[in-house]
Amino acid sequence: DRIFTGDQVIRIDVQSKEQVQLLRALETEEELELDFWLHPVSTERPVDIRVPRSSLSSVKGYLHDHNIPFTVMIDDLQELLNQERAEMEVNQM
Amino acid sequence: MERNTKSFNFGAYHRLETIYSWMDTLVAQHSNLVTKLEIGRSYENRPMYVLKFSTGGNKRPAIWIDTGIHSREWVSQATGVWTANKIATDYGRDASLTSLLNTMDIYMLILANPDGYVHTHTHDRMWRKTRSQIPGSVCRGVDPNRNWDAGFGGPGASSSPCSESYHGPSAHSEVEVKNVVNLIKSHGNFKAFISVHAYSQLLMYPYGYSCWNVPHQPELDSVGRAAVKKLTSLYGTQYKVGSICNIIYPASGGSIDWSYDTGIKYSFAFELRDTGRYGFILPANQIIPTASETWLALKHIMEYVRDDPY
Repeated sequence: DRIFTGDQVIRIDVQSKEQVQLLRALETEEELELDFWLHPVSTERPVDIRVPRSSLSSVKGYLHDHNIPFTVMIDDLQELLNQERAEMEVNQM
Repeated sequence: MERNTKSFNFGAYHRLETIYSWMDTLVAQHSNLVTKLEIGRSYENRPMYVLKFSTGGNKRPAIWIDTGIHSREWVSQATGVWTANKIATDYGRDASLTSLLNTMDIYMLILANPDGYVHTHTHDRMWRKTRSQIPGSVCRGVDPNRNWDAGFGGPGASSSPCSESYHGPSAHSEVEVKNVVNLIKSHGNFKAFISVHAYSQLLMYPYGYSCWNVPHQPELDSVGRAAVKKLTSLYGTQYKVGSICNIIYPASGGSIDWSYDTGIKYSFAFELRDTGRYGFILPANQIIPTASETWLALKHIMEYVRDDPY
């Protein structure tokens, strides 16, 4: 199983076209291994990014440096997946 | 084994085998209406089953619905299961659905990406693509919603096999896509093509590969807005309506662009509900509310297709 312990999903309510551009730049940083659940498109749609634990400080630093506010939508993805799996096992029984 | 569809928990996520087994139960319980067709096999040789809802006739005008082409979007497949059951149980009870099925057929592909779906249950819950192997690359899988012959390889699709939106080596290279293409083409009388995704609450129509309006844009927009109004009436869930390119971003090689260019005017794609808290990990207690509200929109589109033939 691929484990997602410590991975977070952050949500950004994009406030300007400049922020869209900055997030698009972030999208090209392959070494961060970001998984964009919702891509930066416009100020009308939020951006959701699954950030591996190893990239959290880099990504949060980038957002802080560019004054892009964000919220943590999922604090620890693996915890949520464990709950989901436990629920499925109960249902299976 | 599920003994009957009444004992099946529609408010839970299930493995592929459980859903396939449930399909047999549905067919057995509604044998006058539902049949299961194998339209081909996946890359890893799993059968791909379509549920056909038909009251008779030969190649009647038909409506296509697929769910879960992106495997991690679990609420899509779960909504497909609930919807198939709804169609089967409401036939003969709901006058509008009954009249629809007396003139048209409905085809549902609930697990449009079976290999990916199994992979999300066994190895990587976040898997989105197919599982095909790409010669010369360590990365596997193609985005099956970038693989259709509609602006293939254009904007919004990646040529990198490691990308989540990799378009694949050629149009229809993915057998899962090719199987659907073959069925739609050989049938020749599909009037609507609806793909169900999750999440972000959108109802979209073509194009994704171009930001130009399609010739039927005003009509599709109007149908979409009316459908969404009904969806919203249940729980207040807010949807946006528009072309893929204009309300998300350019995305070439998508299924509904292909279906529209093939001549299926009523081509739509849903992005199901988003609580803003869970993304792809929507809790199972959200399945039935999601499916129930989606049904109102789906039904509106299907009724429009029935009443406005072309």
